[in-house]
Amino acid sequence: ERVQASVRASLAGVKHVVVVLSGKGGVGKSLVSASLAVGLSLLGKRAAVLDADIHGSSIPWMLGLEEARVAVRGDKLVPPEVRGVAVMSLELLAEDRGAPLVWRGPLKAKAIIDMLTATEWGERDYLVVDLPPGTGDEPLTIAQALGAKGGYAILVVAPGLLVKHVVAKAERFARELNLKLLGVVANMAYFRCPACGAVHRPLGRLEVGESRVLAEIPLDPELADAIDRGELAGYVASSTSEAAR
Amino acid sequence: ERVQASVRASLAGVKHVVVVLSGKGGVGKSLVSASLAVGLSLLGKRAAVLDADIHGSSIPWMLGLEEARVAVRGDKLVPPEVRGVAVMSLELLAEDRGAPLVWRGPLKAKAIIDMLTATEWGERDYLVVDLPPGTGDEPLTIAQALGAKGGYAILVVAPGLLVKHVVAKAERFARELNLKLLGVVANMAYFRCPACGAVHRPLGRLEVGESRVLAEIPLDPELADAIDRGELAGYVASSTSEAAR
Ligand SMILES: Nc1ncnc2c1ncn2[C@@H]1O[C@H](COP(=O)(O)OP(=O)(O)O)[C@@H](O)[C@H]1O
Ligand SMILES: Nc1ncnc2c1ncn2[C@@H]1O[C@H](COP(=O)(O)OP(=O)(O)O)[C@@H](O)[C@H]1O
Ligand SMILES: [Zn+2]
Repeated sequence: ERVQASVRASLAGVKHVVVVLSGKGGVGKSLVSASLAVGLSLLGKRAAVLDADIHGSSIPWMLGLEEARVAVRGDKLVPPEVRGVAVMSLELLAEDRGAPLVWRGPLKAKAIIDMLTATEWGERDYLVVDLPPGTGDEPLTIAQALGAKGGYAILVVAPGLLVKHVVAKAERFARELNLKLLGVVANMAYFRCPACGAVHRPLGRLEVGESRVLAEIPLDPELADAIDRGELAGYVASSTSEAAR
Repeated sequence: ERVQASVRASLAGVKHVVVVLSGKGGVGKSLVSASLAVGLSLLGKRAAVLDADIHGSSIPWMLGLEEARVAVRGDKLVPPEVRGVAVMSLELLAEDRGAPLVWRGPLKAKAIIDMLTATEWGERDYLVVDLPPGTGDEPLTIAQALGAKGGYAILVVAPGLLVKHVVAKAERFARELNLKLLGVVANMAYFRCPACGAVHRPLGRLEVGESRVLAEIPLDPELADAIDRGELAGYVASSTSEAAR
C-alpha cells in the first residue's frame, strides 16, 4: 500500500520502534513513553517519541514544550528536542494549545500518520510511540500503519479491576502485529509514606499473571510536581528515586 | 427525530437524569457513577445507573454483577438490581464477559442508545449515566440522544496536568446540552497514611478554579479492595470513611 511505503521511507533511519500500550486511559502511558525516551537518550542512544494518542496526550506539557514550534526544512517537519529526544505531536502543530481538536477518531488517526511521514526523524536508535489507550481498532490502525513488524511493545498498567484481561488482550495485540511484548510496567504500584517510611498499596494489589514486570513505579508527589512544571526530563535525569527506575 | 421520541418514551418514569463526565479515562468516573447511584438509593430515592462508556466501564464488576443476567418481559429488558439500584450495561448483554466488544465507536454508541430504549426503567427519581471519557463527539452523541435537557452533570477529575482545561471544556459541554453542571468530584485527591496519619497528595495539587468541589475522595486501599471484590455497594453502605463522603 502507498501509505506503508511512505511511512517506511520516513522511518528509514530508525533502528527500533517501541510501541507503548495500555488497557485504559489514566494509568501513566504517556508518562512511561516520555520517561523511556529520555532514559534511552541519557544512556547515549539517539531517541525520539511520537504522541499517537488521538485522545490527546500530555507529552508536550510533561516535557515543557507547550510553547515549542515545529520548524520546516524543505517539505519536512523538524521536531523540537528535549535532552536530545525528538518529540512530535499534533498538539505542537495546533494553533491554540489545549483546545480540543474536535475531529472524529478515523480523521485524527489519518492526521497522525500524515504527520509521521512528513517528519524528518533522522538517524535514531529508538522511536517510542505513545499509542491511544486500549487494544481496539484505534491503536491497531496506527500500529499497522507504522509497519512496526519486528518491533517491540510495552504494556503500562495501574493496579485495579480486570488487569489480567488487559494483559491477555495486549498479548493478543502484540501477536497480531508481530511485535515482541517486552513486559509490563506497573505504575502507581505503591506509595512510600515520606513521614514514616511505611509502604502502602492505595490502588490495591497488581495481578499480572506470568508476565514479566519490567519496573514498578511508585505514586510519587515529586514526580507529579515535576510533570506539572513540565520538568519530567529533569526529574528522570537527576533522580535517584525509585520512580525513575 | 424518531430516536429521541422513543428515548423519551422509555425514560417517561425517570424524574432526573445526571450525566457523569471526565476529561480522561482512569480518573474514577465509573466509581463515582456507581457510588452516586448507590448513595441515592440508601437515601431512599429510586435510582438507576446506565453504563454508556463505549470504551468499557467496570460498573458491572464493581457491583458484583458479572454473572448477572438481564431478564426479558414482553419486548422490554429488565435490568438486575443491587441495593435497589437498577444497573444496565452492554457488558450484561454480552455472552463472553470481559472479551473486547470490537465494534467501532459509532456502532457502539448506537447499540447503547438501542439498549436504553429497550430497557424497562420504571419509576425512578434519578438515572445516573456513566458517559465515555472526554468532551468530544462520543459523549456528545450519547448525551444528545438521551435528550437530557434540563438534566444535571457532574465532572470527575483526578489531580494532574491541564485540569483547568478539562473544567473549561466540561462547562462548555454542559452549556451546549443545556445541562446544569453541579460541580466537580475530586477523586484520588489525597492519601492519609494508615500507619502514621500524615496526609499526602501523591498525584499533586488539584486546581479547579472557581468550580464547586462537591466532594474530595481520598486514595483508599479499602475502597480499591472492595471494588476488586465487587463489593462497592457494601462499602458505600457501611462505610463511615471519608471516601464514601
Ligand atoms: N507514579 C506517578 N506518581 C504521580 N503521578 C503520576 C504517576 N503516574 C502518573 N501520574 C499522573 O497521572 C496523570 C496521568 O498520567 P498519563 O501518563 O497522562 O496517563 P495516560 O497516558 O495513561 O492517560 C498525569 O497527570 C500524571 O501527573
Ligand atoms: N479513590 C480511590 N481509591 C482507590 N482506588 C481507586 C480510587 N478511585 C479509583 N480507583 C481505582 O482506579 C480504577 C479506575 O477507576 P474507574 O472508576 O474505572 O475510572 P474511569 O471510569 O474514570 O476510567 C479502578 O480500578 C478503581 O479500583
Ligand atoms: Zn506514614
